Amino acid sequence: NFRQQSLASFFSGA
Amino acid sequence: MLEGKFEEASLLKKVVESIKDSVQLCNFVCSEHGITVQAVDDSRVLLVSLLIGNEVFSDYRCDRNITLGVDLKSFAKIIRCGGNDDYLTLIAEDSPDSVTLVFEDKNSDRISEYSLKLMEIDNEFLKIDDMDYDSVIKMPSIDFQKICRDLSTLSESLQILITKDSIKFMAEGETGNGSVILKPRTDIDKPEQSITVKLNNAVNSTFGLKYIADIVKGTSLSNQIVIKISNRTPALFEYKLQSGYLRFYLAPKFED
Repeated sequence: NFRQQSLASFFSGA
Repeated sequence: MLEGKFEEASLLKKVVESIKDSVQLCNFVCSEHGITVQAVDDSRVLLVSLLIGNEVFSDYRCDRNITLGVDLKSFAKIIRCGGNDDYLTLIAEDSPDSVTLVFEDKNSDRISEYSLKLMEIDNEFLKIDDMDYDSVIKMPSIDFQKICRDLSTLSESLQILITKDSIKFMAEGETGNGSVILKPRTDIDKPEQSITVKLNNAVNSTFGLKYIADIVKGTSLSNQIVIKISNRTPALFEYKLQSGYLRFYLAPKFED
């Protein structure tokens, strides 16, 4: 099972 | 004041059609260098970054920075009113509450003028540093579109595996599985058909096909797509313009 990551984990402010 | 004239309205039409399903409200930031847009989709998974360089325009002037807060759905409706081959000029005052679009038919004296009301859009600009990616692939954009559309019939996720001599796209679903393997190739007569792989590290990344379905709407902008991927970080999908680019940053899926 895959879980969708958010950009917020990678780009500050996203 | 902004005055930017496109030789053909089709370019801005394609750009708007490419991003309007990913993001609805966005600021078109106009400067002497051209027009930029950066916006994140509502689910915070996909980021759109656009640069229409001033060299794309046949005439361009923008004395000071002007921000056009645009509802893309409304913008798309107006922009469809012009012919693909028409000249299209965007005009805005320094602190505009609307932007004017002037379409000029090259074969007649017809001039159509529309204005779009602008909005105050509060969105933060993210600074995205250039990074080294594990792999960079370049391939025909239309092939990437077809592969993604085909595999989306099977699964919600697309797995991309890259080694130095192959690119493998995979989808696993309840009804069945599918995979497409491509090998690097150089086509001297038709360079746009070439497939290149630059590899620092082998890649195995998974992405939501629902987002990729929006990304491939940029296909008409460029013969080739550049995909930059690192394991466990957002991938960059890029369609190059004659001057500038349309980029999508897509957060990956991780296995639980």
